[in-house]
Amino acid sequence: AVLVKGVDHEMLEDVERVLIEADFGPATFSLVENLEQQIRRGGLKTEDAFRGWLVDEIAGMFGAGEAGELHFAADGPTVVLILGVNGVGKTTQAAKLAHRLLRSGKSVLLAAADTFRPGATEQLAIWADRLGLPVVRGTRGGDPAAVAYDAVEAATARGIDVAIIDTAGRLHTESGLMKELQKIVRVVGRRCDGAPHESFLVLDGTVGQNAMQQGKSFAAAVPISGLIVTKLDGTARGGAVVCLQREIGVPVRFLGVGERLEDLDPFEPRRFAERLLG
Amino acid sequence: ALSERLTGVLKNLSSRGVLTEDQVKEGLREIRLVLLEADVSYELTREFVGRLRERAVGIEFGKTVSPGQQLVKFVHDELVTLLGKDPAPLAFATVSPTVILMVGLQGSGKTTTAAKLAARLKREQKAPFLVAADVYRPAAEDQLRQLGEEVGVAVFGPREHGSADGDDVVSLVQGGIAAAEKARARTVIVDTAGRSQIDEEMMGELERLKSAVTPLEVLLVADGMTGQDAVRIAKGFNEALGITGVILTKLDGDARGGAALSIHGVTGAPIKFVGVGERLDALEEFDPVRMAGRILQ
Ligand SMILES: Nc1nc2c(ncn2[C@@H]2O[C@H](COP(=O)(O)OP(=O)(O)OP(=O)(O)O)[C@@H](O)[C@H]2O)c(=O)[nH]1
Ligand SMILES: Nc1nc2c(ncn2[C@@H]2O[C@H](COP(=O)(O)OP(=O)(O)OP(=O)(O)O)[C@@H](O)[C@H]2O)c(=O)[nH]1
Ligand SMILES: [Mg+2]
Ligand SMILES: [Mg+2]
Repeated sequence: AVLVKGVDHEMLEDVERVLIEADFGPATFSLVENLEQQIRRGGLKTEDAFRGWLVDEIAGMFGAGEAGELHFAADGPTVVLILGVNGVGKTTQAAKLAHRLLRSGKSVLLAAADTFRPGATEQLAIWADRLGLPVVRGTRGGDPAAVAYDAVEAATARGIDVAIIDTAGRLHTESGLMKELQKIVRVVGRRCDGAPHESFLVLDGTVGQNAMQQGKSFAAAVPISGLIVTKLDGTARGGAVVCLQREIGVPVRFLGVGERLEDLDPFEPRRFAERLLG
Repeated sequence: ALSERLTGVLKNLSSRGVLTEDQVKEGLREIRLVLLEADVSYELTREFVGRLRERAVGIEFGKTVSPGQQLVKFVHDELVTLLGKDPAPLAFATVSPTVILMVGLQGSGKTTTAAKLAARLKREQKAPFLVAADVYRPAAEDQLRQLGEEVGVAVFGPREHGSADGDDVVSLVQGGIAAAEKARARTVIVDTAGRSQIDEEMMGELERLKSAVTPLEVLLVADGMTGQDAVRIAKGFNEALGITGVILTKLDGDARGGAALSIHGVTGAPIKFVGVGERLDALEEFDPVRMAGRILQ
């Protein structure tokens, strides 16, 4: 092999730092080793070339993009389930999705199936009100599966295109709460063929390596059709999602980039990779 | 567990009782991986491993303890020191009321933790009072009000403040403190809106709030699952406000919690409590020994 004189170890260390600090995780080391090999083989000669290679590699770790379109049901309402651990942005993303669908001409119904947390139903109801949408609610402490069922019922009866079901935050380590989630999935599936047609696992953009446990546990419990990564308008890079989506074979579909209704971007792998590298 | 991993890499040890430089190198690589997997910051991990490198070569191990175990104990003790091994209670003013400001990123657990803190202070007979100063998030006031009711602590929010100064958070909080004094409360816990440390306008609001009400405690409430961003978040909030204490939440999950090290390392502020559940009694005093064990598991 032709050795490139002095691979710049400081440069490689910088790349390592950038990736780790972006939460890319332990996969950083083999990626940087790969980069070093590419340089040694003489394939990459400039800083731009190194970066271009990295963007290609990282973007390539995602499947082909499924740019921002929902998978609609063939007939009847499309049922969309929003789930994830506490505080990641589920309720807000549910509202953003509703907004996006309304703008594309669909009719939407929101379901406040978080019957546990104080202020949860009120929070979604305010978003529904701002959007001019009906919201299906239950009683505080009531069965969330019943709310989900009612939502599917209502959407079917009124010929509404999409029912978005917001659920309570739950740690994937709480088996009782995971069972509750499975019941919600079962119940809507019985009421409506193929439901939930979309189930989005919402991840906080600041999440570290725990993203892997979250993703694996939720995916083992219920079918997940997509990932939504939020709060990427801050300093978080969301790198933990790269290895996760590859591990569980679930595509990243949207990115939350702010607290307003319009702050939802369809996922784009190259753009994400560029931002990851700073 | 770290000890098994270290025993694994150090298994070809000679029977002489001292770790060689090569063995240390292997061990340190493993320790580095463990720390990064646990979300300890890149910089801190680097410094930590660097310090270990100097001290580990020549470690003698006795016949009863394997070198792997020895190294683990070493790392564990060092971590405990780095996490701040002296217990740090909440500060209380000699002249009431003591004002405690809860700040942090969106969704970190501030509102829930404010109520948990109120419950705790009530038990400790510190006469707490809650101020709902998040005027942005839909139903934020509702949420704190319901929580306040659950723990039996009064809440002052936009509803009491009236809409005249409805949008000025500073005047709302001042009104809340006045109401607390009138109610003979001795501690006032102020719940604020989640915000990013790079949002100049929102950070400006906190700075104005701090100078207006001079809180004795500015508590950074941070999500225990935070990764490398913990450093940036902590730096930003600390540089703007001066953080006096940290509460790490959602540690009832399986996140390793390396953010604890990063946040304490960057701010120098003691981690005072950890949130371990959604119930209002799920607040524990920080225990650095347990935290070190969790990070290294
Ligand atoms: N900056 C930013 N904040 C966001 C984003 N998405 C949500 N948030 C904020 O994050 C906080 C939590 O959002 P919620 O929608 O209540 O989160 P959740 O997952 O429903 O929370 P729980 O139901 O309590 O588990 C709120 O302050 C939101 O405004 C985003 O993309 N960017
Ligand atoms: N499992 C668990 N959940 C927690 C803990 N602390 C808070 N939560 C949950 O995390 C979610 C967010 O909590 P909030 O108190 O609304 O967070 P916040 O920081 O006030 O959010 P914003 O005001 O939007 O910034 C809620 O579902 C809480 O019940 C904890 O220690 N463990
Ligand atoms: Mg919610
Ligand atoms: Mg709050």
